[in-house]
Amino acid sequence: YQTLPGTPKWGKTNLTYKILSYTADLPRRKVDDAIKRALMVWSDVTPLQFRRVYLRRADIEIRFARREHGDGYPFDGSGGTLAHAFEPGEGIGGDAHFDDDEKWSEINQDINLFLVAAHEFGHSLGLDHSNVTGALMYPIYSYQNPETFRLPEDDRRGIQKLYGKKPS
Amino acid sequence: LPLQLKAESGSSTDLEKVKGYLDKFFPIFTKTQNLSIEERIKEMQKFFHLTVTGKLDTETEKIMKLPRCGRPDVSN
Repeated sequence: YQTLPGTPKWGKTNLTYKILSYTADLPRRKVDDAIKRALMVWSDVTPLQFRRVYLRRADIEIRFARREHGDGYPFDGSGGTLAHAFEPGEGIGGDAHFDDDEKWSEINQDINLFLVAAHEFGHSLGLDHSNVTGALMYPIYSYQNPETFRLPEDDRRGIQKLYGKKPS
Repeated sequence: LPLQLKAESGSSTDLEKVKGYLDKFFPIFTKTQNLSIEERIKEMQKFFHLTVTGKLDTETEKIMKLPRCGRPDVSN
């Protein structure tokens, strides 16, 4: 695993998230559920806790967008880049953006939202890419059954390096 | 016309596309770094545990085409 240069991390364990926009590929409640489960991947192994907010600004703001979407890192249409996220910090820090030119799915072989979101939230929390094949933070997308997903050892060690273990 | 970088697989991959991939995911952070395209391909091949040839061989070209996260693989 790798942490980001300068090891940015959140100075608190109670974080908020807000879903600013949705994809038309999935019902909203399925997007809500995939995002919630993707955050739980990290809160299950650390003291981190995530609370959803609806009106005020959140630490992690989530949205679907196409091409140029205001952060200077335009998406590229279907294929290629699927999503990106920003390291912990004020403003855009922690935010995660998903390319809405992809075909987002819940359980089939299209691009699985839960898997990509879990990876992007690793960046939102301070992890960089891992070169360990099979790690969640490996940069290349590969499908696996989200219902049997377990956080790989490499990723667990990385996130616990930043935030410690979940109190028993 | 952009130089064509002949891939071993015989298909020609536009050098601009390869450079665009490397600029995005294996960026050069300092002006003093003056790496050749071969050196930059080697850096990518090392990260992905590919055979380090510095050439745009089939397996390297294949990785470049896979869907992925938009953040770079090397950090400043």
